[in-house]
Amino acid sequence: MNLFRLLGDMTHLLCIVVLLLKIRTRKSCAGISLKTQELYVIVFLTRYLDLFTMYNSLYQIVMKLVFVGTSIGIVWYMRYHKVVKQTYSKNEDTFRHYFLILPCFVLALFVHLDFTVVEVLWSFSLYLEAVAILPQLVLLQRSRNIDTLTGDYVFLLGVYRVLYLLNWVYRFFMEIHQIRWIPWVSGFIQTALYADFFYYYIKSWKNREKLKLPA
Amino acid sequence: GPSSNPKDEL
Repeated sequence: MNLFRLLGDMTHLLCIVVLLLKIRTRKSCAGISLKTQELYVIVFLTRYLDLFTMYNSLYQIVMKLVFVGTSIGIVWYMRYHKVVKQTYSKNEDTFRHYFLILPCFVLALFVHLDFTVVEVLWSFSLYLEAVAILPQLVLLQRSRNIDTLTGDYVFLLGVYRVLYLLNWVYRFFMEIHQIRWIPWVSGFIQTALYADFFYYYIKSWKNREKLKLPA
Repeated sequence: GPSSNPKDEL
């Protein structure tokens, strides 16, 4: 495991902690897309099917359990917690995320390493993760004022993906010397979707002004 | 050593 990969996983963990902190301490999920969080639950459940069958390392098992557990916990808070669910931006979170699931599944039926349940769902989870942030980005464009923790959460998600790209560049030259098309192309597209957000986030940080995405 | 396992990442 190289440093980029470790930093990437730690950044991913951090952004989930930031989100849980926001929800638990402020009892608010304003500006957070429930649809994106639900897509992440599907991403983790379909990707970690081999959690108990294929042993990689204790690190993998712990991280997978944390990602599945926290993503389900966040959806639970936003859907069922009596106080938090009142703060959900229901009217702005209108992206039809079901329109993302079917195309990713169909693509996985055609593009996969093996035509088995685990492999098709693994590919599906990679394609879905690539587009899962879209409802959240659309919601940010609609939000008049984005609170700092929400902006930080999305920024850290983007940073985790950039670190994974750097991890793949490192592994290509130093380790595997071959291209893993499915995760790398999906991951590249996923990271590219943050470019616009990164620009406005860094601009708002430099100018010390509120984060605002153009509609 | 370089792991050939394509699922060695999260």
